[in-house]
Amino acid sequence: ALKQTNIKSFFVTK
Amino acid sequence: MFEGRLLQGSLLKKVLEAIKDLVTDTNFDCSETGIALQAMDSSHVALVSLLLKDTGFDHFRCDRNLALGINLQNMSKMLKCAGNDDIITLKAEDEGDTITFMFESPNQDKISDFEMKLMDIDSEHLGIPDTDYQAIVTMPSAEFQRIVRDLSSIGDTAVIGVTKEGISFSTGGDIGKANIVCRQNTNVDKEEDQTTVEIHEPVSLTFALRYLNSFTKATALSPQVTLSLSKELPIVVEYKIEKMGFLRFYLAPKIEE
Repeated sequence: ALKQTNIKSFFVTK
Repeated sequence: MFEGRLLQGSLLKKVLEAIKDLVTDTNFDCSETGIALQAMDSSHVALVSLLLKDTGFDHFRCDRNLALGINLQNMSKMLKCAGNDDIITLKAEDEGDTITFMFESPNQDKISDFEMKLMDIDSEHLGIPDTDYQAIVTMPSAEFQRIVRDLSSIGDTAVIGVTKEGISFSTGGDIGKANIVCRQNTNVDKEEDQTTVEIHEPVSLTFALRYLNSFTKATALSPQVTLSLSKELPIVVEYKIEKMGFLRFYLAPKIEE
């Protein structure tokens, strides 16, 4: 099954 | 104070139409170099990044950095009152709680002022690293819109694959399967009809069609769209805004659990 990833997990919080 | 006069007011109308259903409230960050916006959708699956450079405005003044908190549905209501050929000026005081939209008809015989309330928004800024993408495809934006819309009627997710031959879009659902391949074609008459593929490595990723469909509301902004893909990274769907900057959408992929 495929899981939708969260966009925040790819970028750094400033 | 902040003031920006945009001769081609329809650009701003198009930007709002492109993002108002994806993002509810966001800050428009105004500085002396232009207007920038970064916002996630409520599910934190997609991110919107907009840049409108000061040099694209007929007149631009920003005395100090301002974060103008705006409800996009409300701003869209206001901008719908501007004619497509109108010049739009945005104005805000440094300590104010409103933004003014001034619409000037092309022959200056009608001037309208709309004042909209601003809101306080705690925004979370994400640092987007520079990435060397494995594949970059530029294609007609209307073609991309058509493909995404067509596939949405068949499935919920699309596999986007890029090889040196071209870009493929596949989906499947209860009624069957679909696969569309667009080959690189650089020998067409009009540059905007071209599909170009820059590839370092073949890549294949899965995305929710609902979001891709939403991004294509930006089609009116540019005749071409650029898709940047790398393994296990968000896809970037970019619409360049002539002389001003860009509207980019980042969409997180679906991965195997």
